[in-house]
Amino acid sequence: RHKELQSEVYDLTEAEEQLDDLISKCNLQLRLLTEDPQNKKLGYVRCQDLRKSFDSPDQLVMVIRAPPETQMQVSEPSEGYKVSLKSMHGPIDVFLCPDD
Amino acid sequence: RSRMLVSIGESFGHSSRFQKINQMVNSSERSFKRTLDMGSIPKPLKRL
Amino acid sequence: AQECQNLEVERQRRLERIKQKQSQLQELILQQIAFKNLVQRNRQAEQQANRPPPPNSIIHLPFIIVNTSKKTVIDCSISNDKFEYLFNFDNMFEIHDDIEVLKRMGMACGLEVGKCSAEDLKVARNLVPKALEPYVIEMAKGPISNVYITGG
Repeated sequence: RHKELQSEVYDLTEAEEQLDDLISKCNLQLRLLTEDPQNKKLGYVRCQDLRKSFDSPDQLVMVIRAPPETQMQVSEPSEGYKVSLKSMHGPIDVFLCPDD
Repeated sequence: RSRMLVSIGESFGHSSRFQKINQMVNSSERSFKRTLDMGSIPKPLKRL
Repeated sequence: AQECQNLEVERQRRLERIKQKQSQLQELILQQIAFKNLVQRNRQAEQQANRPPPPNSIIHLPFIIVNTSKKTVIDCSISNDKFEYLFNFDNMFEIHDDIEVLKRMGMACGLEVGKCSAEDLKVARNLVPKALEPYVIEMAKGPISNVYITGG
């Protein structure tokens, strides 16, 4: 049992190191992807995409575009449905997705 | 803990951060309280 | 016996960590596929239309959305410099980030729910580096719950 456990822990150690390597590579690839100027320009959704994604007609969809590190604070329902946004690096844009 | 704080403004964060917030907001307590309130005195509609 | 017990604890701990890292890697793979698909779709649409869409009809990433019933009354206070907002809803709402929208648009080829057609799987495999292909194939069968060790 001891020998079995030893080799299993060894295999799991290998697997975990392989995962760590893949995760860091993936994070790097994603950052390069989203920072590429061409991809930045083409990285958008259209209003109809939003409407299709939240398809029920009685839903209102509000879009919030904020600078990095903007703090969003949501209060407990018993205190009322409050959402506060606080930016340190620029104005926040909020708009409603228009109906058809 | 009466509120939750998240950082927004970056793409592709951890999607699960909003799952917890949505669970908290949609927890039954407040809506239960609201039905109680609604049951007693009908709230005057707020003027836009 | 004591050493066996320690190894058992170590084995359990590693299994937990591997599961957590596996779901983190799956989320990163989904995000990479979804973003690449979105860029490809928009590039093709612009080439067909021979022009970019009107600026006020598109929303660039990153963004988040808040959706609520149309009956909800929303009080909103905004600071003059638009650095601070305070919203007061009188009803429940939900918050989603851009990647959730891309998944709902089908940009992740259905991998997020493990429902991926053969065609979609082919598209998804072409969007990730070779080292990640075994994960994509595994994800296409359904969320990887067990410990999945690629042969590579």
